[in-house]
This record gives sequence, structure tokens and C-alpha cells, in this order.
Amino acid sequence: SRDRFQEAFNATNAMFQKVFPRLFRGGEARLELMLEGTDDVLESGIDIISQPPGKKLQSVQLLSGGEKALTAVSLVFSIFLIKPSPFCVLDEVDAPLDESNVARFNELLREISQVSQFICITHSKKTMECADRLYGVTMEEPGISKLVSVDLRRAEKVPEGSIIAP
Amino acid sequence: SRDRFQEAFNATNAMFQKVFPRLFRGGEARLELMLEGTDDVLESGIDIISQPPGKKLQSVQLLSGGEKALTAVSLVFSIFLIKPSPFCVLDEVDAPLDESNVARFNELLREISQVSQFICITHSKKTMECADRLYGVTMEEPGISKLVSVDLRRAEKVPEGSIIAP
Amino acid sequence: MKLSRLDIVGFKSFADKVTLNFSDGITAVVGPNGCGKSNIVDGIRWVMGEQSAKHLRGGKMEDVIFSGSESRGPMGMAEVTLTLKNDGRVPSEYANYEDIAVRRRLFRDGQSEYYINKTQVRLKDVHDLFLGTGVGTRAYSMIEQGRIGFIVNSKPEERRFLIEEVA
Amino acid sequence: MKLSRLDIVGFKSFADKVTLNFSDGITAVVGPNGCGKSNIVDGIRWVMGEQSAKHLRGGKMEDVIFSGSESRGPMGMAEVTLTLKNDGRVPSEYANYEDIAVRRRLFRDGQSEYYINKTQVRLKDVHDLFLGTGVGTRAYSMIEQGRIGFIVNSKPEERRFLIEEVA
Ligand SMILES: Nc1ncnc2c1ncn2[C@@H]1O[C@H](COP(=O)(O)OP(=O)(O)OP(=O)(O)O)[C@@H](O)[C@H]1O
Ligand SMILES: Nc1ncnc2c1ncn2[C@@H]1O[C@H](COP(=O)(O)OP(=O)(O)OP(=O)(O)O)[C@@H](O)[C@H]1O
Ligand SMILES: [Mg+2]
Ligand SMILES: [Mg+2]
Repeated sequence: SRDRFQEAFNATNAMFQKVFPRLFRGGEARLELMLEGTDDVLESGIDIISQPPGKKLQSVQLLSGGEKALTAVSLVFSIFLIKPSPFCVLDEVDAPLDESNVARFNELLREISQVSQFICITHSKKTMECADRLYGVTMEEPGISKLVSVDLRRAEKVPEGSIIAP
Repeated sequence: SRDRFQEAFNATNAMFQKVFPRLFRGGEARLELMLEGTDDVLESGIDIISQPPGKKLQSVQLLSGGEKALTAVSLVFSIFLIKPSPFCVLDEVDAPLDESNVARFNELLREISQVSQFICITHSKKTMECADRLYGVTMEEPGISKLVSVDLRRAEKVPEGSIIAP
Repeated sequence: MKLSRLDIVGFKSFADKVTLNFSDGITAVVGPNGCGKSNIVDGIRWVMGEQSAKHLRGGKMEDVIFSGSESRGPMGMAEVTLTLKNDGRVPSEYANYEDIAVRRRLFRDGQSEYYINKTQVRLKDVHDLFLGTGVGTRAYSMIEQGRIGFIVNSKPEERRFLIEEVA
Repeated sequence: MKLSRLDIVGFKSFADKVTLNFSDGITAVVGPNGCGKSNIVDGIRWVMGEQSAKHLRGGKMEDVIFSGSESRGPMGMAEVTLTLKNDGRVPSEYANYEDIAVRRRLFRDGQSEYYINKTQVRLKDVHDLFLGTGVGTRAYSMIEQGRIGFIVNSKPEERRFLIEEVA
């Protein structure tokens, strides 16, 4: 199983090196196996090297909140592209991102959603607009959650005054 | 110093019970001293009881991300009103909040800013609009931060195409 | 295996039964703070066999049963049903089913039941069903609220599980 | 004590000197991801005497010195100056000053200097200056990015410090 681990690592690393520059519009990133005190890959740690465009190579800890979120999304999407899981649930992962990074995130999300189903919880209007189906959760009766559904493919863009339009 | 601690606790608790319903438009909250295994207040823990409007009393852990953030902001603002510190720095505390909670947060922020200076880092246009002075940070030269300043009191609302308008 | 529908009743803030139908592509869930969006994610983790109440933001597992509101009393049972469409990538014993409905129930007295297509099964059967598909409840396929930065902030040895899931 | 201005040079991503003038009320800081907004907050904590590099998202304290970019080499020194207006609520030895400028410098060789109104002082003097005003670097008056939920998620005994700051 050491071979399988190494193979999975190599595949993930190769994909990460493709997805990261797509999301960051440049820059580069890679994974490194940390074999501190052991030469057994199954005991190793994984180091993330992330270098946004125009910046010097630094430890991931110095990245900003949005850069960390986008780096993590690049890694999750990379794993998804190698071993697509039937579905993926993302709960407000776009919250730390600014408008241009939300747009890039949505672009890649649209692409990967051809392969897997996504359930995306979001407060961002841009992310809502790129969904195929939209559920609004309301608590008109205090403390009791109800659902309102809108199928975006057929429906007009959510009208401004509707229950869904925030 | 036990008396001072008890006094500070009572004052904070009383203020918290006023600020919380302001931010949540109803509901109630309070602090409780937890004297597990000791009767010395200086060793005690502080429990937060938070009940948003229309909901049953539950542990704070069950609150949503936005409700937790708003409860924490109520507590920080309460402490501020009792012992105003010269200034306060808030780094994207409005990120988990939906539009109507951001508006309530801004309303109270405006009020408290009569007493203390606030430095607010935000991505929300609504929060920007209620500031007295606005600094935009840019990285036109990759990796190097520069500042652009706009004094909102005099300036028109930030023009759509300008460097600041996100 | 594709997601086709989710039914929730008596779980967290969903006192009345609600149903989500999933299509291909992206399903967005929106709404104000505290309305119940993340409770839907908790419902999915729960029906897939999540055993830690803390992971569902509760103290004990009974915390997932609707505990009442201003206008209603607490309920006695929580039930979530996740219906999947069989697209060929399922464990062999389910190969003949077109739909696979996984159901979990919990009663106030602590009794809990699992069903697959209306037949009562053990927790292990539910875990086995999902294990081969890469959607284990801890894996990269469910990112909880506020946890996206965790992957980058965690220690290198904590990230190993990501690669193990792929291997 | 009121904030009047902040000067940063060579600290984190601020290679060239920048100045923020603070007015009464609210000063908003905006900009895209990674542009340097939270670095300003780190600069304020640092000049007020923060001793933990980890709290400034670094490994060692030298990580706060500008380490270079695509077009520039690393710098040898980081310097942040926070100028305060004396509104009467300052420790007695500073009562006669209208402005109080606190400066901190760090050189690559690890040497660090503190100044109050151009006179070199010890770290303890900087701490004493801020201690009485309620703006200690750990207190309720500086909420870092992503930490707002921490107050509610932390254990009851971890919240005691909030009341201690008020006492
Ligand atoms: N067992 C339960 N019975 C009734 N209500 C519950 C139960 N468990 C949780 N809740 C309620 O559910 C609400 C939280 O819902 P949830 O976390 O899904 O909100 P959300 O829509 O994700 O909001 P946000 O946008 O702030 O993240 C809380 O107000 C809590 O009181
Ligand atoms: N010593 C240093 N020298 C040069 N650049 C640095 C240094 N320390 C940090 N940086 C850079 O500063 C950037 C982070 O800035 P910061 O955290 O202030 O962003 P931000 O504006 O808060 O973004 P966000 O909106 O995503 O939170 C990183 O890209 C990092 O590379
Ligand atoms: Mg939520
Ligand atoms: Mg930041």
C-alpha cells in the first residue's frame, strides 16, 4: 500500500500544480512529503508550498485569509478531479473571498460540477447565479425551518423582491 | 479584587442584556458565572446563554455561524460600552453575517464610534459606506502594498469605477 | 451513485417534513443567518452514519431531535432519508436497485435505527455502502462552515488523511 | 488617548513607507484578498509590544521584515510608528506631551529597538503605556480575522479574561 500512497500523492500533486494557477491566475504551488524522523511514506506529513502570483515563496502561514481559503479550495478541487466523489458539500467556503476570487471559484465550480454534484451553501449572489437549482431556507414561523425551491434552468433570474433574492 | 471582579461581571452582564436584543431585534441573552469545584469567582468560568428571537433556549454550540458571530459582537460591544478602550480593531467580523445583520451591526457600530475610534477591515459595501474615512490597500506592484485614501465626509460616494469601489 | 433526494423531519430546526430534490450540477442553498442551512449539511452527515454529536455541534446525540420553538413543543424523533440513484458505481449487493434510500432515526429514549430500502440494517452496513464511494463523512467531500482554512492551518501530519482518501 | 496616525515601512508587505491618518469615528480598510489589510492589524499589534511571532502569523519574528517580491529584494529592517493624541487619559509621565509616538524597529540580525517620542525605551515601558488604557494586545479591543466566533466557541474558563480586562 506504500506504492498506492505514493501514486496518489504524485497524482494529487500534479493536479494541484494545474488547478492552483487556474484559481490564482498565475503563481505556483506544490505538495511535499515531509519524512521527518521516518522513511515510511505512510507516516509522513504533507507540506503545502503556495506562492500567489508576484509574491515570494513563503510559509503558508503568512498567506492572507482569502489566499488560504483559495489554496485550500485548489487542493480540494484537485483531489476531486483525481477521485471524483459522487457529491460534495461546501458550506460558505466563498465567505473569505473578494469579488474577483468568487468569480474564479464559481468558474471552476461550474466546470467540476459536470463530473460531480455540488451542494453549495452561500450568501454570495454571484455563486447563487451559477447554480442549477436553488433552495431558499426560511423561518417564517420562528424556530421552524421551511424550504422554498426555485429551478434556475427554467425560471427567470430570481426576481428582486422574491423570498430568495437577498 | 474579588469584589471588583464581581462588579465588572455584573456590569458586563447588565449591558449584554441590553445590547443583544438590539442587535438581534429581540430575544435575550445573559452571562452566568460557573463555579464548578470552586467558590472563588476569580477561578470561575463564564457561560454565555444566548436565545435569538423565536427560538428555544439552547447551548451556544447549536447556534449558527452568523448567530455566534453576532452574539460575540454583542459581548465585545457590551464590554466596550462599560470600559471604552481608546480604539478597537475589527478584522472582517461582518463576514459571516447576512445583509440584514450587517445593517444592524453597522447601526450599532456607528453609535459606539461616538465614544471610541474603530478600524474596520471589511469586504462589505454597506460597512464601507458607514465609515468616516476609507483606505484602499492595493498591490499594483505585485507583492508590495500601497494605500489610497478617500475621506468620505467630503468626497462623493466612492465612484463605481474607482480603485476603492470593489 | 448520484444524489437524488433528501427528506428531513424532526431533525434540528426542521420540525415539519421538508424535501430537497437534487439535479445534476450545482444546488445552491441560501437564506438568512440561523434559518437552517448548515442543519441540512448536518442532516446529510448524520444519515451517512456520523457518530460524534460534537461534530454536529451538539452535546449529546439527542440534541439533533427538534427541541421545540416559541410555538411548538419538542418532538420525540428525528428522521433523515437520503435517496441515491444507482449509476453502476455501488457495492455489489445493491447492484439491482435503481434507487437506494438510506434512512436513520433517533428517538428521545436514545434508540436509533438504520434502514436501507426499508430493510433495517446495522450502522456498519451504512458505512460499507458509502465507504467505497469516496464520500466518507470525514473526507474532502464535505467542508463545514468556517473549516476551509483548516486544511492550510493544520499540521503536516494532519493533512495525510487527504491523500489516504485518494489512495 | 486617541489614535492619530500609523507609519509603516519594511513591515510585512509594506516595502515602501505608508501612512494612515485616523479621524474620529470609523476608519474602514478595504481591498482585494492578499493585498495587505490584515498586515496593518499585525503592524498595530507589533508596535504595541506583541512578542509572539505565531500571533503575527509568522514562524520567527524576522518573518515580519519585508522578505522581497518579484521585483525587489528583502529589506534589512521593519519599522512601525503609532502616534497617539493625549486626551488626558495617559500615564502621568507622559502628561505633558501633546503627541505620543511609539516606535518599534527590528533588524535582520535580531536586534530590536523601542522608542517613545524618539527616546529609546524598554519593552516594559511600552507595555506600561498601553496597560492602563484597556488596549492590551490580547484584549477585547483587537479581533483578528476569523476569530470572532472564538469567544463563543471557547471554554468558559477561557472567557474569564474578558471580565478581568474590565475589572
Ligand atoms: N434540535 C434542535 N431543535 C430546534 N432548533 C435547533 C436544533 N438544533 C439547532 N437548532 C437551531 O438551528 C439554528 C442554526 O441553524 P443553522 O446553523 O443551520 O443556520 P444557518 O442557516 O447555517 O445560518 P448561518 O448563515 O448563520 O450559518 C440555531 O438557531 C439553533 O437554535
Ligand atoms: N515579511 C513579508 N514580506 C513580504 N510579504 C509578506 C510578508 N509577510 C506577509 N506577506 C504577504 O502579505 C500577504 C497577506 O496579507 P494580508 O494577510 O494582510 O492580506 P489581506 O488584505 O488581509 O487579505 P484577505 O482579504 O484575504 O484577508 C501574503 O500574501 C504574504 O505573502
Ligand atoms: Mg451556517
Ligand atoms: Mg485579512
